[in-house]
Amino acid sequence: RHEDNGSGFIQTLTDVFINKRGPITELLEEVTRRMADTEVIQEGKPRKVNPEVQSTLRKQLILQ
Amino acid sequence: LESEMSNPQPLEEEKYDMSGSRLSLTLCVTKARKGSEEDMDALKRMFHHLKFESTMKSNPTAEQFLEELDKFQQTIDDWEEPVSCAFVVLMAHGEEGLLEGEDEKMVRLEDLFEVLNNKNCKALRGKPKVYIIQACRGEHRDLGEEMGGDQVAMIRKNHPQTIPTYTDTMHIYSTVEGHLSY
Repeated sequence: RHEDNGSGFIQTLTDVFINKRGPITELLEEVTRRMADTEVIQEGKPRKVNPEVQSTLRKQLILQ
Repeated sequence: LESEMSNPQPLEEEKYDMSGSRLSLTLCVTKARKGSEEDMDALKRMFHHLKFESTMKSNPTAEQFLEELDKFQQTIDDWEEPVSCAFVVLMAHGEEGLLEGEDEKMVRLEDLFEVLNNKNCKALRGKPKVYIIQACRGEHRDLGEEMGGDQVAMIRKNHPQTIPTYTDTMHIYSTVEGHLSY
């Protein structure tokens, strides 16, 4: 986590869920895409981190 | 069948009914997790924007993770109006399948997921349940790889008459199995 800005995952997810509209699976693809495009620097070295989604949803879930 | 094979049909786009109440529970260990308050603020804004009845609790012990989930299940089952959807956000240090409470004891994620499944939470039976987990799932560090080709797999399911215990749930982890979460 960034000490002032929070974690990349939660900050990206909340930004996408507030500002984008569509089925949750597509919103999460956007979250994964944004995180995959981001490099995290840890101990001076670049790292990658991306979310993992496991779903047993039977229908589209649309929040807004 | 032959004509279907040569002329694929678009999938039916059935949607969950979201006209009822939406409830969320956020449990976050902020102790020794700098920046986690900012995550809670962001989630608070998101749940307000998406019209969720949001409950947040900081620094639960391992046992309190389970107690708060049990309370949430009871609240949902006692809710006067129909409930359409529930979100649970869990944020703490962790290992694969485990979360660390404020007391540094571990709680099994599976035990937390059990509480709201179709067997244990009647009001959410067949309704979407979304878990968001911000925690490490191991010690591995991903250095990244060069871009390669994509693989796509499609599975088509039947529509059963009865509802399985473990449907309508989505688990969203901050990182893949075995890896650190930054």
